[in-house]
Amino acid sequence: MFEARLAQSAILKKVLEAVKDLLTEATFECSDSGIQVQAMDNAHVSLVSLNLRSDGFDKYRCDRNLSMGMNIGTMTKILRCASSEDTVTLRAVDSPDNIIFIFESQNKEKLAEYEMKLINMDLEHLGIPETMYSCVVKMPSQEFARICRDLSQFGEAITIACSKEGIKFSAAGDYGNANVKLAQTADSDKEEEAVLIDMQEPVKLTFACRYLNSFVKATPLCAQVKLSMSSDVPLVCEYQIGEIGHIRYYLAPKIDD
Amino acid sequence: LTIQDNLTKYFIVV
Repeated sequence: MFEARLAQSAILKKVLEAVKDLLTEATFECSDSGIQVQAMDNAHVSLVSLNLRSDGFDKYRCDRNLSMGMNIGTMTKILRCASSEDTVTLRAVDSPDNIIFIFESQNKEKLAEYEMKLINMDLEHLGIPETMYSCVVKMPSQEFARICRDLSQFGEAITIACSKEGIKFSAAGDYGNANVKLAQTADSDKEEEAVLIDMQEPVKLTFACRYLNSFVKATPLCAQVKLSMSSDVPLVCEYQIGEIGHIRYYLAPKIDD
Repeated sequence: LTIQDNLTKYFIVV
């Protein structure tokens, strides 16, 4: 028996919105410690790694490990049927063909159940090597989303250059070029508005806008985003999900031909 | 000219 309950479906709704652009199908691996998803997009350029810890749920029970293949499009449609304040419960038997989503309104007067067929998927798990990153930048997630959106108008790629002074995003295309520099905040009263740079060595890397603009769909999950970069390795773009877990996106850089 | 690199080059399939 697997059962996981969240007091408010808003978190799960946001998680689905944050992955649906990149993934069509994904395996949800459920164990005593929580729910994990690790899946690449079809082009094998980016990877989504989602971790929801069991202690972050209001109720969590997982008698035996389960790997449930889910269609992300269908799951997104089902989550859109829930109000943000509804309680959501995921339920499955031990060798499931289906998963049930149960939405209960706050006043308990409305109870909705949606059953979704599971799909068989080949499990291809990637081992992500431990990496010491040359630059780790924490910045407001809305600012990052804004910069990705704005610079996407100029080119199909954004170059991120990080040094002790700050972080610079730039894009160039047929119509011109653009760059946005953010300095490290000296002393921000509000943690959420801070730009913090932890730099060992300066880095300069180029990434496709299309993927960055998919990652920033996670913006509603967290006020801050963490970007970890080293030369010639994938970018890690991380959003904390409240007290329950995190979503990490990995993106292969664009390299010189 | 830049080309898009692939993730599987960096990560090991386990």
